[in-house]
Amino acid sequence: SLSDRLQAVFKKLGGKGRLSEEDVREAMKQVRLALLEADVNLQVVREFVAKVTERAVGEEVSRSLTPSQQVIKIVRDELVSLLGEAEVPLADATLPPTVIMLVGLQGAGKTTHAAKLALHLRKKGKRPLLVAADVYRPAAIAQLESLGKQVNIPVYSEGTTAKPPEIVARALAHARAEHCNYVIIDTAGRLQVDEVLMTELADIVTVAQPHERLLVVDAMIGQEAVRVADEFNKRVALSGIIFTKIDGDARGGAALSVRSVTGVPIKFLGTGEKIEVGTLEVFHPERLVSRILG
Amino acid sequence: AALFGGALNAQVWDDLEDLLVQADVGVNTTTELVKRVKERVRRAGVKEPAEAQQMLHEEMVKILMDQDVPLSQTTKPHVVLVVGVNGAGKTTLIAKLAHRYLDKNQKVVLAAGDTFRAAASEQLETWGARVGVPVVSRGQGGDPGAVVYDAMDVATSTDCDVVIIDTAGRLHAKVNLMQELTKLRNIIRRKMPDAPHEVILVIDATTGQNGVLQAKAFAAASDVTAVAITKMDGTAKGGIAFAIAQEIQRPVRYVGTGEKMTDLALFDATTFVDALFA
Ligand SMILES: Nc1nc2c(ncn2[C@@H]2O[C@H](COP(=O)(O)OP(=O)(O)OP(=O)(O)O)[C@@H](O)[C@H]2O)c(=O)[nH]1
Ligand SMILES: Nc1nc2c(ncn2[C@@H]2O[C@H](COP(=O)(O)OP(=O)(O)OP(=O)(O)O)[C@@H](O)[C@H]2O)c(=O)[nH]1
Ligand SMILES: [Mg+2]
Ligand SMILES: [Mg+2]
Repeated sequence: SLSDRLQAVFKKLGGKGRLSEEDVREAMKQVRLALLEADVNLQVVREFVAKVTERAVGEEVSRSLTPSQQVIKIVRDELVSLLGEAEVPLADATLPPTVIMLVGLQGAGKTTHAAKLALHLRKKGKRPLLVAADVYRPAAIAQLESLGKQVNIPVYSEGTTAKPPEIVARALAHARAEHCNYVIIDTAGRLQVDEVLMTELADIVTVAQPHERLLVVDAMIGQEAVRVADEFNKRVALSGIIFTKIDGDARGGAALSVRSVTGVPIKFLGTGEKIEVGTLEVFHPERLVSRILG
Repeated sequence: AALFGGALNAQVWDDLEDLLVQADVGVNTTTELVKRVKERVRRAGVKEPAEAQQMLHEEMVKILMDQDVPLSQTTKPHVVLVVGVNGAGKTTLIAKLAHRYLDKNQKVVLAAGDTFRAAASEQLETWGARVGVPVVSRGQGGDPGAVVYDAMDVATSTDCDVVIIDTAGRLHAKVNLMQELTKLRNIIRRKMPDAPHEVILVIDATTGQNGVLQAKAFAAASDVTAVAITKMDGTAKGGIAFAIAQEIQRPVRYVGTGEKMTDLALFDATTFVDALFA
């Protein structure tokens, strides 16, 4: 673990009254290693280590902590602060319906989390409508309809012949007619470099004017997280992140990468396949810090 | 200090390391590779960065080629089990494999072994209809073992060449789900002694270091015979393949290059490494 490695580093360097620049640099090699193993993007690691080095050098070694504990504390604090605030609320439009759109790479967990969000909102007394805007993936609509049925939430779909922006336009009209105050749009997975599909996404945004544009990111994603998040953010102006599959053992360093490249808040963590209470957690940075540091 | 004279200096090595780390090769594998190449460079007295990079290419190709085993299809039906974490691309890969076998005039049947996830059977059935192959399924909530049993019966009785079995995505950290996978593999084995003849582990090209843990766990639970790397049409380089190949000592056989049934390539180590450096 990182604390073991840091203890080994400081043992070699011996006890001192202040953290010298060399001590800190030696310790930072271990921090850098831990973060890279956790899949934090290389550039983000560099910036993070530079920031922590600056904070740590010259710090008075606390009487209650060993130097390695001191460095870990600084690293943890910095990680918590970078990962962002806990419990940033979902938009709640003054003129309903509030429109939420889920976007992201293939297989990230969008369809599953559209249903989880709908359940979460219903538990809060809202009246959500799910919209099946993925006309490409075989049985994608059946999947969302099945999940909606499981939790008794209506799903608006038009099959696969209509174009997603048109489906969404009519879904909004339907939501208003049915007095649904939340509309959750499930979109098809797409590569951030797929020009046609990224343009389609921008078209959906134009039509739907979503109050929330959430990027759904799989916790096991590696270095590419930065490029993916950056491009989605440029095309769709994200308002939040949902970080999924953290019930696995992926370290999840991508959370730091995505957060630092977009500046957008992580709003939810996905922790389970089932659509039930407990598989969608409201974000708390501490929830990710220990696993990222290993 | 610059170990080499001229242009092949520490900066060159740093840049090469960065490139590998950013391609998800991982710090340990990168360090190993660079160490090996530096030694070769030293012994051969290489001065040019381009030559050093070429040696790095070769060492990387070697890691992958060391695991290369020719694909053999000697029994009928040839039973293929497809496994991997959630959303990696298993079901889509199966459609692509079915299409490939059909193209070679082989008779194929698919088994909808994911009886857990919403619309998983429908998804495979839709693919089966598009590709033109039958699908044995029992819908959501059924017993995966029963589906697999039925499918193998159908394969034998209808003289199929290949039966490809889809399984539910599962996070390898979930012990009970991995045990379920071992159970499924044992059911296949009891039904037909050398089956499954292939167990394909599906890995998403965007996967980071967790990919090694996935490979380890799936290999232990189901005796993975080969790896398929999907979504290589994105910007990810699939660099985790090197650590995976070394960890489970199995070849990468297939590469997913898109969402259509024709978006399947046979793995070629040189092409893969070239693309990583592109
Ligand atoms: N364990 C676990 N599995 C999840 C989680 N979220 C989604 N999954 C699973 O991941 C797989 C992919 O989820 P989907 O919701 O279909 O992903 P998607 O982003 O809609 O996929 P595309 O529409 O193909 O782009 C499914 O097997 C889900 O059950 C999670 O938080 N934990
Ligand atoms: N771009 C691209 N997308 C792919 C590729 N392979 C699969 N996909 C997409 O990835 C998503 C997930 O594919 P699935 O085949 O459902 O994955 P899976 O492993 O069966 O998922 P679960 O059964 O839920 O665990 C779908 O949207 C596929 O179209 C590929 O090679 N390239
Ligand atoms: Mg989906
Ligand atoms: Mg599947």
